[in-house]
Amino acid sequence: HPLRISVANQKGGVGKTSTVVNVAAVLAHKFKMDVLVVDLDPQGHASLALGLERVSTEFSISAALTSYKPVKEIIRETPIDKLHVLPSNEDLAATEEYISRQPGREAVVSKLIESLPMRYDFIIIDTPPNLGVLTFNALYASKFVLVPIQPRYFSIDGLRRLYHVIELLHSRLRAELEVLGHFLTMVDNRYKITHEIRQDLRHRLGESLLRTEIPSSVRLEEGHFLGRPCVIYNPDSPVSKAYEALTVEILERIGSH
Amino acid sequence: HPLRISVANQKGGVGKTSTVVNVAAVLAHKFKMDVLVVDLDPQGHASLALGLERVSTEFSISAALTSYKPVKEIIRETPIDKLHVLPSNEDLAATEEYISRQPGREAVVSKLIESLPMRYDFIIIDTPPNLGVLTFNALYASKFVLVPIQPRYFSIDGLRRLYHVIELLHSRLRAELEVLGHFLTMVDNRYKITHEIRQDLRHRLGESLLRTEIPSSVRLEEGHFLGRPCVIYNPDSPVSKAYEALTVEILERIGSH
Ligand SMILES: Nc1ncnc2c1ncn2[C@@H]1O[C@H](COP(=O)(O)OP(=O)(O)OP(=O)(O)O)[C@@H](O)[C@H]1O
Ligand SMILES: Nc1ncnc2c1ncn2[C@@H]1O[C@H](COP(=O)(O)OP(=O)(O)OP(=O)(O)O)[C@@H](O)[C@H]1O
Ligand SMILES: [Mg+2]
Ligand SMILES: [Mg+2]
Repeated sequence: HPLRISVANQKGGVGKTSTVVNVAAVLAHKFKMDVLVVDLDPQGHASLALGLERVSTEFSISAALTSYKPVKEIIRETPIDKLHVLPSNEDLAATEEYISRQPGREAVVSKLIESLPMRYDFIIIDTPPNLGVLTFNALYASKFVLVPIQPRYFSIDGLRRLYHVIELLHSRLRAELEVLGHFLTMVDNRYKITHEIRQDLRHRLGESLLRTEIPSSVRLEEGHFLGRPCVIYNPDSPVSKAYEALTVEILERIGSH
Repeated sequence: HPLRISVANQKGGVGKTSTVVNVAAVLAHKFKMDVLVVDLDPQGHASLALGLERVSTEFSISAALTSYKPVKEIIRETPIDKLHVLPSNEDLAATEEYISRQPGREAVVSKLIESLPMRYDFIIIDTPPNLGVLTFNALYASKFVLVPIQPRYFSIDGLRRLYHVIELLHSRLRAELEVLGHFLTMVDNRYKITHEIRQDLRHRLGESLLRTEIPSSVRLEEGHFLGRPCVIYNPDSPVSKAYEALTVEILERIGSH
């Protein structure tokens, strides 16, 4: 309590943010869970995708991470009942440098989460496209990490580095983090490469490759524009059904741990 | 001499690397220019896309940036005549932290380029998906920056931050950098959003939005797999023709400066 899950992959544009906001929305809206999204990306897109206006620094997660404000003054409600967010803005990049100079820099977000006054069932953390201090913090603060993978040739290359980071967090800092699973995103089955990469990943990852795949769909883009996750405003679309199925599979996997 | 161009956009997966390797290949192969690609992304994908095996740290750009080796021992030929590369590997992330502690940290790559023994006509720099010290170095070392933009809602949001960084490099460090232009990538005209974003960007950017657009095409993916840019192994495909046209438009713009 609460269940902390990071969505991470240092490759850019693979659907991390889209996954965070849609899985969080399914958990809150369909499963009536109390969910907090922690936006640990200076781009702040998870915050925007959940309907927030761009926040100023003093009302962003930076203010809490630098102890400028207590975290309960930073938490924001969203238009979705039971779904809250700790929003970020571009100053999180400078905050990352500030944090990175401190001893125990990987544990700053973990301590922040421990200090949360409310009880959440789930905390879902969005990460930036790199393996820097913010990502270390997300991973160290999490029980589980979910890895979205685009069926592209460069996707497999980056996994080794991500595992190496996780291994160092385990061996040096006794992190409790486990990989809950990997899953294919932006899947377009018309292309040969999709099938090639799927085969390759099934072979490499075995059970660690989730069954659910997220299809390529422009519907997700509309959600970003509206500031409402696709699973909320267009629940019958195939991509919404897929994110619902992904969330169910995640809950099953967590349950069997 | 040489003409230094960075390809930058902190949003992930918008086609920076694909643009760097294909424009560089057109310049070298079709226009017979001497071209150096500088891979300033710890992911090292530009290096892989140009046919190199993964390099060890002592043979990567990190070794030159930390003065461990002279840069001429790091430069590698590629299978494409007249196209060389300064390759990177994941240790460039650690090198970035090392560099970021030094005075004049934004000018390290610029000094490295000045020390190059060979004469190149063009230097094309690939950047990571963030506005960190490596990207500052790429921008500060460049005469021009090219900005690929995916027609997606989050794309416009990040441009402000990029301009802010460029403005600070100008005002604080007297950088000479200019935005050569922005261009749409991964364009799929079946989607309404593509037309919406195109209109919006034409309105906002005017002349600064290049005419050439790069269509969405799985052919680019094959090039990554083969380690041969698409413009080389499949020059008649629409995406290759588009990268050729983009290169011509870039040369025209440079010429009219
Ligand atoms: N299944 C999908 N189908 C179609 N488009 C998608 C899908 N998933 C994500 N996208 C779109 O692709 C782009 C990148 O997605 P997103 O921002 O979620 O990725 P990301 O991994 O968080 O990117 P970054 O590395 O920059 O943080 C967005 O414009 C998003 O709307
Ligand atoms: N025009 C295009 N059509 C189809 N796929 C493309 C196109 N341009 C790039 N891609 C693919 O999209 C993915 C991302 O492209 P690329 O790696 O060039 O982007 P990037 O901006 O360099 O990413 P990063 O932010 O991670 O450095 C790659 O798998 C690439 O093959
Ligand atoms: Mg994101
Ligand atoms: Mg890249």
